[in-house]
This record gives sequence, structure tokens and C-alpha cells, in this order.
Amino acid sequence: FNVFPGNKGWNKRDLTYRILNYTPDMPQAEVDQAIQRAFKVWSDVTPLTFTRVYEGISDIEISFAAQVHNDFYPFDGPHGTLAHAFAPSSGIGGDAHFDEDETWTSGSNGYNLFIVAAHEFGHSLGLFHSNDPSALMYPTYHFVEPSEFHLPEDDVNGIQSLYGARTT
Amino acid sequence: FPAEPPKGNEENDDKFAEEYLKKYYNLKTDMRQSRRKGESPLIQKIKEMQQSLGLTVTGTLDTDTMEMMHQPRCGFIDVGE
Repeated sequence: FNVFPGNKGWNKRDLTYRILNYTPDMPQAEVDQAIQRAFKVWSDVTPLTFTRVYEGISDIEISFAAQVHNDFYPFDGPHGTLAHAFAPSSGIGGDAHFDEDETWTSGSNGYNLFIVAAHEFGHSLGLFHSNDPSALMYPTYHFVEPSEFHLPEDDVNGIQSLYGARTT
Repeated sequence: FPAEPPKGNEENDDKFAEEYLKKYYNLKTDMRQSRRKGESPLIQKIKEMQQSLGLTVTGTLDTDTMEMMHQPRCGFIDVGE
């Protein structure tokens, strides 16, 4: 695993997130569930908590957008780049953007939002890409049945190097 | 039989790789200018990419590397800025 050089992650353990908009590809309830579950991947192995807020600015702002979308990294249409997220800091730090030109799904017919979100939230929490092909933080997309997903050891080691292990 | 593989594919691979490396590995150098100087930043970046992806580091656009580069991925740049 790798962490962002010079970034020790969030200096608090209770983080908030807000879903700014939805993809039309999935029912909103499925998006909510995929996002919640993606956060749980990380909160299961660390002392971190994630609370959804509906108003005001949150630590991790989640949005779907196509092409140019108010950062320096425009999306590229279908396939290629699926999403990106920013390392912990104030402002845009921690935010996760998903390319609306992709087809998002809760299954395997398209890109599974849970899998991609779990990876992006790894960045939001301070993990850089891993060079272990079996790691969630490896840069390329590999479908895993969400019900069978468990966080690979490399990622557990990575996130616990920043926040420690969950004690209860 | 052709005496050598068609050059079109190699040129396409090079162009694709250059764009990919600019996008994900912060390749900034003007390739034509560098070639005149006899440098090879493209090969250096290919090696850097292969290392970060856990591939065999060859500095060439081999099959494994090209396959990996065509996979959908996270858009986060793989080098520190």
C-alpha cells in the first residue's frame, strides 16, 4: 500500500459526507446504499465513523459529473477514467467525483458503484494507489460481487497505518 | 508474410501511451523535442508506470502493459505533484 506523501489523513475520526446529486443510471436508494456500504468497508476496520448530512458543507462531498466539472481533472467520456477523489484536506480535499458518462450499476452490467466508491473513499481517507493487483486501491477496475467483497489485507494494513485498528 | 509488423499499430500504441502517461503519470515533456536531444522520458515514464502497477519493468509497451493501460481505472494521477 501507499499513503499520500506528507498527508497523515484526517485529524478527526468522525467524518461527514453529502451526496450532492444522483446518477440517473440507478435508483437513488441503490446509490445511497452503495455509498453507505463503501464507507462501511473502511469503518469496519478503523475507528472512523461516517455520518451523512443533507445540508451545509461536509468533509467528503460526493457528486456525479461529466467532462469538465470544476476541478483540474475533466472526465473523458465512457470508459477510461471512471472516477477520482482528493486526499484529506479542507475544501475539495476528500471529495469524490464519479464520471456520469459511465454506466453505473449495483450489479455487474456496467461499473459497480460500490466497488468504485470504496476505492475512491480510500483516497478520500489518505490512501494512494497500491501496486498490489489484489488490493482495492490498485488503480484499475475489477468487478467483485459486492456480497462477497472483503477488504484485502494490503488495504487493511494501509488504512490502519493512518488511523489504527477498530477496537470494538 | 510481412517482413516486419505493420508500423501503424506501433505508432498508435506510442500515441496512446503518450496520452495515457500525460494523463495519469504527469508526463509533461514535449516528446519531439526530447527525441532531438536523445533523451527518452517516455521510456522512463513507462518504467515508472510498470513499477507502480506491479508489472515487469521493461520500459517497452509489451502486451501486459498495453492490456493494463486499456483497462478502466481511477483517474487519480499516479505520481506526486
